[in-house]
Amino acid sequence: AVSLQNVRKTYQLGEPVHALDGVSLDITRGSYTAIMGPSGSGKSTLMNLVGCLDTPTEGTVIVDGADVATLDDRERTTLRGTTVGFVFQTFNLMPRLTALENVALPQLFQNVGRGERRERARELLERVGLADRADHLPNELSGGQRQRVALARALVNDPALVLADEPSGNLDTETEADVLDLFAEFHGGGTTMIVVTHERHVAERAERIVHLLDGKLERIEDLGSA
Amino acid sequence: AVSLQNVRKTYQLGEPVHALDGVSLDITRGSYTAIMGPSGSGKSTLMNLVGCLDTPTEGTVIVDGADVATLDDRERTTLRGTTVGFVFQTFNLMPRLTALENVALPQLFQNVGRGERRERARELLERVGLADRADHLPNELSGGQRQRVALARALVNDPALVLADEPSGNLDTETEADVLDLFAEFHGGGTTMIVVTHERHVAERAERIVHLLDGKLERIEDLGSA
Ligand SMILES: Nc1ncnc2c1ncn2[C@@H]1O[C@H](COP(=O)(O)OP(=O)(O)OP(=O)(O)O)[C@@H](O)[C@H]1O
Ligand SMILES: Nc1ncnc2c1ncn2[C@@H]1O[C@H](COP(=O)(O)OP(=O)(O)OP(=O)(O)O)[C@@H](O)[C@H]1O
Ligand SMILES: [Mg+2]
Ligand SMILES: [Mg+2]
Repeated sequence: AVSLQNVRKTYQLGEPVHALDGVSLDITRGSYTAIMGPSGSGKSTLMNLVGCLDTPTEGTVIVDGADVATLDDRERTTLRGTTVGFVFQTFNLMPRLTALENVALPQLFQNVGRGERRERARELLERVGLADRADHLPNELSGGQRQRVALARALVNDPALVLADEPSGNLDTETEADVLDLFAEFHGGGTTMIVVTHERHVAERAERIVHLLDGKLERIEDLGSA
Repeated sequence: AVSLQNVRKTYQLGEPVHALDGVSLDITRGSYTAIMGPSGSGKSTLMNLVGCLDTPTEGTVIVDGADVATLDDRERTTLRGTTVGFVFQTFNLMPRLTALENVALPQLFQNVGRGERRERARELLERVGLADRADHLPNELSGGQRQRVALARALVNDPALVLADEPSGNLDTETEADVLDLFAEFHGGGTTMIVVTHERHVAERAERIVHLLDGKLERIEDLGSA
């Protein structure tokens, strides 16, 4: 489903910053991959490339058969809206929409009527334990509640590929367990999962762990399919 | 140093939301307290009251001998600038200032010259492993790097009280260990520490753990001074 070939992402800030420094990686359809590595090692940068939010400085990123760099803005937006569900490290909720409206938003890419969109959004909010926060704005929610709204939003279109960047950093053990079960459920339904995490116990729910270090692929650790 | 007496924080959103539902708690000067509890249980709300960013709906919050509700805006701002170091769950960095400038900023409350402010800020950035990121803007930093800048900023005035809301949610194990050592060092120097965390191993660095549940104080767990 996803392939990175000799990918580099370099920022010019006086001296160049090699956020990704030559990464090659294949992610098969329906697999469950965790990504670990020190703060600043390039995890979010990698996720942004796979999620078509950014293009590499060098190398090739292929998502669902398409070379991301050859797509125009509209094609990239469509790919993101229909195929990719992204849980951002900084959530990125729309501040003037309620939790329910935020979760319902990606469905505008589908041919789904308003009633059905609300229904589906409400369902997912319930799965992340936020049924009673549907009408709250983001600034009327706790950190972990915002994180869960971002999560529900990423899953609402039942995307082929889910990218979750630190999805449980703000969640207590119990709430995190519910989220991981939800991921396992989607994975069981055929969704390709890529989860960035700092926590070993979260990474161990995947089939393998990709370890990044200073923008490079340090090693791939196989955990075996459960 | 800090005392909460029958504190309530209620939001009126159609039906009332009891973010804090009658909390009484004493925090002695120089102590190290961790706060744990499910997502949405009132931890950040409690921290905002102690940090004088907010006033209770009912009850009394006393910080450094002063009843927070009786202070005017200017007095509250001064108290925050000189006495309290706050690491926010959402970092709240100034987007147009570099990492160094963000860390140096609280020192404007002190009678410290510009050269000395830069020196001190650089020192702290080094302690959190970001010496080589001093000139980056927040959007040129990774999630964990922003978190560490927020941390350094909270410590720069050597405040009497440090409030850290989920200080290591975005940090890998090694970086987190450095941060916890830094906290231990400040605590050893007499600083009163209050740390909100979802992770047991972070909470266990404190002398006791305050457990919140649905806006109430569920129990206090004594860990004994190390
Ligand atoms: N402005 C607001 N209006 C209405 N409800 C609010 C507002 N701010 C917070 N809340 C609610 O108050 C409760 C406590 O929020 P708080 O941010 O203190 O939780 P928390 O313990 O820090 O959670 P987390 O671990 O997820 O960060 C939550 O249920 C939240 O929905
Ligand atoms: N716009 C930018 N300009 C310059 N450097 C950048 C920019 N964005 C990111 N970086 C740098 O690229 C490196 C990789 O960043 P990235 O966000 O991918 O790290 P990460 O592995 O996600 O870290 P964390 O675990 O802290 O979230 C970091 O060292 C960061 O400082
Ligand atoms: Mg990141
Ligand atoms: Mg919180």
